[in-house]
Amino acid sequence: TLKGDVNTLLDEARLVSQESTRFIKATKVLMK
Amino acid sequence: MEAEVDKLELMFQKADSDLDYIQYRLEYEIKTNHPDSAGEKNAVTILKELSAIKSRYQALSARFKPISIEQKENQNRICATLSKTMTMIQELQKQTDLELTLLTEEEKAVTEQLK
Amino acid sequence: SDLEQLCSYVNEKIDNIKKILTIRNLGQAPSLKTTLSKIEDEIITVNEFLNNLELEIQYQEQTNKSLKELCVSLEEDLKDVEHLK
Repeated sequence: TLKGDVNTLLDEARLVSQESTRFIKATKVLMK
Repeated sequence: MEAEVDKLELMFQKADSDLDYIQYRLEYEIKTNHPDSAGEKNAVTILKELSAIKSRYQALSARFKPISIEQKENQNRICATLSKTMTMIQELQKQTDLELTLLTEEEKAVTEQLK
Repeated sequence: SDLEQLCSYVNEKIDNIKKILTIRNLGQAPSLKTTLSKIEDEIITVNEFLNNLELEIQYQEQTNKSLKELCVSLEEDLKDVEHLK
């Protein structure tokens, strides 16, 4: 279960990172 | 009463040190009987590594949660500010009879994305 | 609650000793040795996951900074527009 928990948290962290990266790119387009 | 409390305290301290000694002796016996070798670690070492990764996971999890919440809050704040600014610019353009600058396809797409 | 804390402190120590007692003879039986080495492999895998997780968290801390900077800049833009208005 520890391995599963770590894996789940890692997936969640990756998702948050991808979303934030996309968000920053989108915002910069509008700021131009 | 005071003497009773002191006595009780001594008993707890004794029990505590006894437990530490028992653990020490057991670990010492296992390490002696089964010393770590290059390819194999003994059960005590593995038990310690297990508790180390558990506490490392808890520390990282405690660090991750507030960061992801803060990111969400920042994103919401940016969205709110952006939409307010864009609305105001359009109003200004209307008021000054300036030609409304239409959003490019890319800008439309990211506006949708941010919504 | 102090007594409860003391109780859980002592119980935790007793649990640790019980764990060590269960693994006391673990190293001798060959089949159990394979169990130990499997656990060892799992620990290595989980540590790799944790390393990746740490990198992700460091990246998110940087992203957070960029988001804050973006926010400040956008709020200045908004002030300018309000001033224009």
